[in-house]
Amino acid sequence: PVVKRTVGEAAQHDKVARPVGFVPPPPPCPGRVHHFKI
Amino acid sequence: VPTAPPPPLGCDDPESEAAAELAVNYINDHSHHGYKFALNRIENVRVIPQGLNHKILFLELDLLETECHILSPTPLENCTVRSFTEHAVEGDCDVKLQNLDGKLSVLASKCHSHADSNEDVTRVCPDCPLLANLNNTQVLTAVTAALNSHNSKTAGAYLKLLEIGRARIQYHPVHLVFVEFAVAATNCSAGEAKANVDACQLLPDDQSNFGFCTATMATQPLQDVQVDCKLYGHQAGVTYSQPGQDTS
Repeated sequence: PVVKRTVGEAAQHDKVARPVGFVPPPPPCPGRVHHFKI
Repeated sequence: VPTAPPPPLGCDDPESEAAAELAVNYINDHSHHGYKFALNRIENVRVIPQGLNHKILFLELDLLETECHILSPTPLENCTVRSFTEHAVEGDCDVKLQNLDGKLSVLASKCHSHADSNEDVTRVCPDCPLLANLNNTQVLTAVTAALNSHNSKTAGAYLKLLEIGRARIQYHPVHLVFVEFAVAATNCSAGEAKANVDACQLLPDDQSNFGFCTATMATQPLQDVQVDCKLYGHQAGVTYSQPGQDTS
């Protein structure tokens, strides 16, 4: 039988897959501002 | 099994930072007017592999104007970035580099500079003087008065104007004109210049004594000029191009 999976289940599954203390990497660009942005 | 492609280069990666540092030095070394620029942010980096140990890098850089004139011998790392309240000037640069056998070199660069908007400066600092056009009458009057004032008081070489670097005008609470300009020593003393100023010639580039002056002119109630000129001294290999003679 075909069962429709809920979005909630998928989100939960995704959370479990990440190791404890996982910090997403910063976006590769643009880089840090050295002085100030105008 | 083919190897996985390397991860994309991040803007804050050491390789990007090294390429940006080289690019900024290249840009300053190839500029003959205005001020030295310092790196503010790497906006983007793209790497195109060319083969074994060879790749092309495209950098988008955001630079900020420093207080060091391009003719100043002060190393860039010792140059202060122009503060926001002094009406900052930004440079947007596209730079093409190559990394061949681990050695980085700049192939080309293209930059555009623009001042921060008057509205941005005024919002943060309502009374701060704003940048004025370099051909503004008040600016030209201030520069002329300042240089005349310096030349009338100095016992050293008669100085001629090379270029006006920047100028700001303050209207409140008192009317002031702030100017900065580059100068070069001539083969005349101030006394000789008084007799025949047209005979005073800039020294050849390899002997030139370049310098930089800052001045403030008040016009009300009376005209008053405060000027401070410093000569950089002899510098081998530094040249100044007359406006319109640049090749890059």
